[in-house]
Parts: sequence; C-alpha cells; structure tokens
Amino acid sequence: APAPAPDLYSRGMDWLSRYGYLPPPDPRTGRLQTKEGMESAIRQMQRFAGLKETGKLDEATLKQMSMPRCSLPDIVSSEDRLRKRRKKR
Amino acid sequence: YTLAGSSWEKTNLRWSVLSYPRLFSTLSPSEVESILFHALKVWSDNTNLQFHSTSKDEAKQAEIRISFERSLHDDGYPFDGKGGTLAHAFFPGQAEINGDTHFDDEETWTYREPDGVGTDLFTVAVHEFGHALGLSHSSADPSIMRPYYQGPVGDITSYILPMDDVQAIQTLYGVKMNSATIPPSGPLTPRLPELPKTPRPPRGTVQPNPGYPDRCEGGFDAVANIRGEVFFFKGPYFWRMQRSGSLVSLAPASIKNFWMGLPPGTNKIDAVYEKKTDGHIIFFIGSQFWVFKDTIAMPGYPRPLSEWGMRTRGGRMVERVDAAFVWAHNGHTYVFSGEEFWRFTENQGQIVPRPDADYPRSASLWKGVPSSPDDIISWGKAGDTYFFKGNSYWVLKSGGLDQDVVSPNSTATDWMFCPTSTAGPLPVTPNYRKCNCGINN
Repeated sequence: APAPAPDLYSRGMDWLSRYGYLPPPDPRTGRLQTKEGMESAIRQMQRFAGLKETGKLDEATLKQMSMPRCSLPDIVSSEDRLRKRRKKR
Repeated sequence: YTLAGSSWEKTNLRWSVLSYPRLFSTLSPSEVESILFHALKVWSDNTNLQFHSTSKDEAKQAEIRISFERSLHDDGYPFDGKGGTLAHAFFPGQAEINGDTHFDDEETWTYREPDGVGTDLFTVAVHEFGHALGLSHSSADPSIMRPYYQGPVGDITSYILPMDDVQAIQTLYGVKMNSATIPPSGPLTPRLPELPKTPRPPRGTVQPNPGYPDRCEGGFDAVANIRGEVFFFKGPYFWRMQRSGSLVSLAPASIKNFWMGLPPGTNKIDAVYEKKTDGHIIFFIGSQFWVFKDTIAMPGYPRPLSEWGMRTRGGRMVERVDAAFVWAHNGHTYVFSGEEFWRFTENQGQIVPRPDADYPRSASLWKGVPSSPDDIISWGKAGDTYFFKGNSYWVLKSGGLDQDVVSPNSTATDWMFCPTSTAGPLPVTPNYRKCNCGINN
C-alpha cells in the first residue's frame, strides 16, 4: 500500500505535536523527530484513544484524529510546564 | 485520571457568562445559562465545591468566566471553525486567564438533539469545567475527561459522573460533606515530576559563517521531504521548512552541524530522500551514497552508487544522481540522473533496492517539467510531485505525468519567503509539448 500522502503525514505529525504526543519543533536545538519517536508517539496516541497499537498512521488512527475534540493537549510534558512557568515569570 | 497539577485554593467559586452563542445555535441565553449551571453542578454534587453565579458587573472577579469565541481570540489557542476543536478551558491558577472557559462559536451548540445535528453544549461544558477545576484528559473509558467528543451524554438533571472523574475531583476538593468546605489534604496523586529549580542555561550554537548563500537565489542542490518537513540543501548549508509551513530560520544551518557522518568539506549534496520502509535517509553525493538513521550516518558508508544497479540506456553505469523521491501516489522510489529515470520497489529489510524492469525511461515522460531537475519531492495532496530547478518549481497533480497546464512558480517566493521583487523572472515552461485547441480559443 502506498505511504500516507505527505500532507496526511504532516497533518498527523502536527496533530501529535499539538496534543502533546510529540515534542513541539524546537528551532533552538533544531532536532529532527526520530522514526522511533514518531512511532512511539503514534502508539501512545492509539493507547490513549483505545485503538489497536500499530505505531502507524492507519485508517483508524487518522479517523480518530479527525474527530471533534477539546483543544487541550492529552499529554502535558514537564518541558511544557517549565516553558509556561518561564513565560509567566 | 490525570490531574493538571493545580487546583483552586477555595471551594466557593464564582462563575459568569461573558457572551452567548451568536452564530449557529438556537439556544437562548437563559437556556445556555441553565445548561452551564447544571454542567457545574455535576462537579459540585460530588465534592465540597460550591458555585455562585455572578452578575456581569462582577464578572472580573469570577474564577470561571465563560465565553463563546471564534477563530483567533487572544489566548494562543485559536478555534478552527466547525468541527475540529470544540472548546478549551484554562487550569486553575493565579493569572487572570485561569479558569476561563471558551467554546467555539462556529459550532452549532445544541442540547439533547440527536447526534449529528449539532454539538451538545452540556456534554462539552461538563468536560471543560473539569479542566477549569484542575483535571487533565483521561484515557479511561468511561470518563467525561476523554478528549474526544462522542455525542450527548444525556439529560442534564440525571447525568452522573463516571467513577474515574468522581475520584479525580474528590482528590482535589474532597468528598462532599454537609458541613462547610474542607480543604483537600495530602499530596496530589499521581505525583507530578519535580521540575528543575533553575532553568538550564541555553547551550551555545555555532553560527554558520555569515557568508552563506542567499536563499532567494534558488539553485538548490537537493530538496527533500524528510519526516514531513522540507529540507533545501545548497552548498554546505541547508534551510528547513517545518510542517507548519514556516522556515526554522531565514539563515541556513551548516550541513555538518546537523547531519553527522558526511566527510569534512562536503559542499554539495546531489539528492536526498527518506526511505518508505524503514525511514532511513539516503544522501547521494557524486558516485557514493550514505544511509542515515535519523541525523547520523550508519557505519559502513559511503558505498558506491554502482550498488544501485542503475545503467543508462547506453549501458553505462550511472555515476551521479540528480533527484530522488518516494512518490506518495504509488509508494515507489524514483531516481533521476541525466535525462533518464529509474523506478525502484522497496522491500522491507533491503538497504539498496534494485531497479524495476523496463527502466530507465526518458525523463521527458513527465510532461511540462524540467527533464533534468535539481530535485523532486512528493508533497501536498496525494501524489503531487514538485520539481525544482533553478529558482522555480513545477507541480504535477494527483499522481499525473501528463496534465494540461504546468506553470512554473517561484521557489523564492513560495518556499523561501522572499519578496516577489527579488525572486526574478519565471522561466518558460520547458518540454511543454502539449497544445490545446478549442473552438472558442
């Protein structure tokens, strides 16, 4: 089967970043998401949503990502908390 | 359940409605207030919390301020129109915004309508007030704090919180007692990780030589779609466009500072692409290639390009690659050299694929685009291919090779955020052999 189209893939990655499963892009360190990191993020999202854990942006996962939802992230990393604390200060 | 890490220090909380649905909802202001009142009551039924409605004059003092907003509304969490994100609320805290609860005014807010007619305000409000009281998203089923909207939860007068949510709210505000409010005791569970006492100092970054090339001139050696981001390589530098569509920096980064394992003095990369099966990234430089696992070259590289088995129609072994990409339309890998191209079918576990039968073919089969491009990526809608050459790019839509109109666009303007005036004239479409003659034109 062909790989997901890049825009789906990009949107998937965006979605995972927005809701806390992937660290947000960090221009300061310029880090690249690792393949393992992305698969792990997809698995975590699938586990959280009660989907079969495939680690892939499969049909069920993309469908779940398109469901209406709350804007808040599902995973709040300690890094985000630190950033918010700095911002507040 | 998961706690946000903050809660209100008092249990008598004030709430106020600052605005009502204006766009699509048929709910009257009094119905909205009634729904919101009951959504708060769901939480106070199980704890020592008490909610008091405040008048508009006192709204500033309210801990929970409710409004219906659309699009950008000055809190950093823009709404996105109908569907998508529905609402959000800010966790408890000392700042003015804490406790604020926003609903997307572009949703059709309803109450007790069948699923599909609109979005049930009571259901979403119970969820958002959970946030405003200090609960994060839960993966438990059932839980009102699951992040996804799954239809109306039922009648406002008889709805009962799932046990997961009852336990969460009681951890923060105690079990409901008849007497006056009692503050919660003991640590929040689960414990949140300790944060560093002082922020780590930023690490220094070696800045590239300010004599770097001008991104607005185009002429990129290689362009690649890696992990959904687009990398533009030129000389010893590269620019990186994030998935959001913005460049990480207008100034380029040094290739050797990011892609570890290329030989010192590397100042031109011919082509780069990300493999479909294992996500490894292939760099082609001259007659050699490197395989990267993320940003680090794997041991044993470089290896000779001849291992790819690409021979020209004249029988000569290919000594250099111009472009390489995986076509999302069919999942095959395409490699261009000279005015020919080869197709590969990647198999799991295979580091170097073999060319498919009947290749090479003439690059001129890709109509209306340069036959010796600087590089190609698959991007955008399924199967769209972007050919880059000089300071222009051409798009072949939806897996096509042969479309009626293929016009060059400016790479400088569209990808590099350069002013139109510096982008230079666009070239005439090369190899454009089609002619459309209609009776009217």
